Amino acid sequence: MRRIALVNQKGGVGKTTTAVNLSAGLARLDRRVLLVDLDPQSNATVSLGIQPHEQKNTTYAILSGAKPEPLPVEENLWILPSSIDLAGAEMELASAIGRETILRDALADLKGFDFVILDCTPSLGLLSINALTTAGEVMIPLQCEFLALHGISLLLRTVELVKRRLNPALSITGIIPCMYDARKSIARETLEEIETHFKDKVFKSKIRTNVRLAEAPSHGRSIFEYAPECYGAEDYLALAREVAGIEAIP
Amino acid sequence: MRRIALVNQKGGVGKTTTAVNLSAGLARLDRRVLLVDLDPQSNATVSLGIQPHEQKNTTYAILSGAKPEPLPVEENLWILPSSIDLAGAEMELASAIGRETILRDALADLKGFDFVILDCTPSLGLLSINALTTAGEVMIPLQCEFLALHGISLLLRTVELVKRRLNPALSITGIIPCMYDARKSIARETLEEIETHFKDKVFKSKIRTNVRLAEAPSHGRSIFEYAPECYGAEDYLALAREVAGIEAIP
Ligand SMILES: Nc1ncnc2c1ncn2[C@@H]1O[C@H](COP(=O)(O)OP(=O)(O)OP(=O)(O)O)[C@@H](O)[C@H]1O
Ligand SMILES: Nc1ncnc2c1ncn2[C@@H]1O[C@H](COP(=O)(O)OP(=O)(O)OP(=O)(O)O)[C@@H](O)[C@H]1O
Ligand SMILES: [Mg+2]
Ligand SMILES: [Mg+2]
Repeated sequence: MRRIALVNQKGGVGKTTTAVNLSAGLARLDRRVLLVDLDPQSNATVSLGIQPHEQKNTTYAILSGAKPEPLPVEENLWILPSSIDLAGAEMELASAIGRETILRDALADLKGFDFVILDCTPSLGLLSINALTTAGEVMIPLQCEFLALHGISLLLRTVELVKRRLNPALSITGIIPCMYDARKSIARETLEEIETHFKDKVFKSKIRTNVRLAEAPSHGRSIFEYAPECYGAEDYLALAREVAGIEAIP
Repeated sequence: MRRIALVNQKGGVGKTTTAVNLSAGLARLDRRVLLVDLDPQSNATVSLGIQPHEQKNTTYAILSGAKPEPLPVEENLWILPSSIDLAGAEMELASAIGRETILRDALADLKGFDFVILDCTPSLGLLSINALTTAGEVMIPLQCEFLALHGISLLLRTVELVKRRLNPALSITGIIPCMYDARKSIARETLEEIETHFKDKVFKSKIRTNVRLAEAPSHGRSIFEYAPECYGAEDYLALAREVAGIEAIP
């Protein structure tokens, strides 16, 4: 079972869009996937058409001791939804013994999934640290814009620290270029800088800007259900194939 | 002295772009403006060409007791820069007595400014709460996309709580529509929903999507110095006039 955390404290870079559509893409490739929403804004939950306030078995309940009961969403895709009460979790967890390992232990008995994908908040607080302690791999969605590059060093240092002190098995699988618009010179320049700096740690599959990806959440569907022929679906399926280790279509 | 906090826990909605360019716009209108960077990613600091790691009088130092020494940036515009060590502040402040009022007290002796603009992290943690306790007004940059609408109720509730328990003078001045692209139906629909829901609390000046705004930070300049004739400069000057209470140009 591959456990992948999507982390980047820079906001609005495509973490949730990637969590939802990479999960759905892997499900299309017949992998059994569990998506875990660790953001109190419940963007991943809402993107798949689930009402957060109606859910009982939320990630907040699971962090408080409830047994995880994954909710089926599409074929081969389940979710552990979040709700607004998760907003208080960071303050509540702050004084708990082993506060960084609560999620890892809560999900320890999960069976029957090929992939567990963790969607995180735009911060490196306790919820994101719990995700890094639970995961075996980190993927970094990165918007191809100047400001998004700037926070990377803090993120890499935090991952290193979690690896050394809490989770020796943790490794960075790669950087996912998101919201790429080849018409903008700032995007081309930023992508060049990312590829020079991170070399083979950058996924070959780049996610282009595509308005369908921004529309799909308002219909509560993954991109494959909402607009299966668009660039967004093409790009996320190519990324899913690359993550699953399937040869790219020449 | 008007103290304005730009807050929205949704990431990437235009908080920093608005903090930098509204501040610079007000400075163009001959207001004396202090920009305070409360994000450890230092995006506002970097956007104005300042190297965070070279600064001594950072917001972290000020929260730890140093006297604020604003750094001049453009005419009529000063900044209190942030740096990476601010990332540890939330955990360090968590157990301090009166932890929510430390910034307010640290800035209490500031004189000679017409506006203080506070740029916040994409979260409602202790740094953002400090900003809400320091400010007299809240402005909410809101991206015209579906997911950005979803977190607003949590934000409004948090502002209400801070007003009741910590800062009775706090009020929401308005919502600033950001990154608006009239060609996208999702943007038009979202803007309609914002205006129906929030009525006169929505600023008349809308900020259109304009690639110059994304380029300016890589040159370390406000939009007025980098590309004074572009839509981005036009929109942020109109917003600055509206915030300063100057009649809109017909
Ligand atoms: N490739 C894309 N093309 C067009 N729009 C996109 C794309 N990826 C994401 N978006 C839109 O951009 C916005 C930000 O994306 P998203 O919410 O996935 O980022 P995030 O990193 O999860 O944000 P946060 O930091 O708030 O958690 C959303 O409105 C989303 O619909
Ligand atoms: N009106 C606009 N037109 C084009 N690009 C924009 C506009 N406003 C912001 N951007 C770009 O979009 C990205 C997100 O904006 P910004 O960093 O200001 O948001 P933020 O809310 O401060 O993000 P965070 O939540 O990480 O603090 C940046 O790369 C910025 O340059
Ligand atoms: Mg998200
Ligand atoms: Mg910002």
